[in-house]
Amino acid sequence: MNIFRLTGDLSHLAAIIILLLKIWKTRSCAGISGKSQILFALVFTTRYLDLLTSFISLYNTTMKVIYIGCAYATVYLIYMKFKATYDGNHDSFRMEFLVVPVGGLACLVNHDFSFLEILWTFSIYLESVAILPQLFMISKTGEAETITTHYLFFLGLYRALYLFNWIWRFYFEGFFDMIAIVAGMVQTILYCDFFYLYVTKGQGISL
Amino acid sequence: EEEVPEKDEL
Repeated sequence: MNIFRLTGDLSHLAAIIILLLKIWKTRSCAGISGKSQILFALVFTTRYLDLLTSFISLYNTTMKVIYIGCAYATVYLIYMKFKATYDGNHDSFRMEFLVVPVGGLACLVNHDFSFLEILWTFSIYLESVAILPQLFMISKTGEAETITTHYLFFLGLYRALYLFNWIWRFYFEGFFDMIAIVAGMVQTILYCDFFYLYVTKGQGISL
Repeated sequence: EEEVPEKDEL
């Protein structure tokens, strides 16, 4: 564990909690892409199946359970509890345009053609593009609530910190995972446009 | 046979 990975995980946790609290407190998911949240729930489900097969640390297990729990709770709030506030017309990105190519790529480019490894690779590739429906929705509505921009900021920051974590781990531990690194770069690059607006505007954002 | 990097990250 290193400082980049720890702050990255905390940033990710902050993003997930911010979103969940925003929806719960305002009792509204206006401006939130339910499709991105479904994709994140799918990312965590396919990546954390190893909860059933291996124990790495209390921290690792605890965080995985929290991530999965919050992801499904968020999807539940959007599609069930506060369904009336879900803006389906603007959340029109076709998820199959992401899931199908990512699924195919995971079968072609992976470290090992085994069930868990393919699912892990699928989750890594999917996570790198899972935010697209949300960014697409903001570009369609033309604005985003301030709290939503904080959610996106911490979500984008987490994988950027992971890039530094991988530099650290390569230098100090010789750890190197090309699949995670390339996908992490793609994921972070997708936020660049948003980061620029977030830093320059500070307030509500129009992509 | 490619060595699979460990999966100790979230």
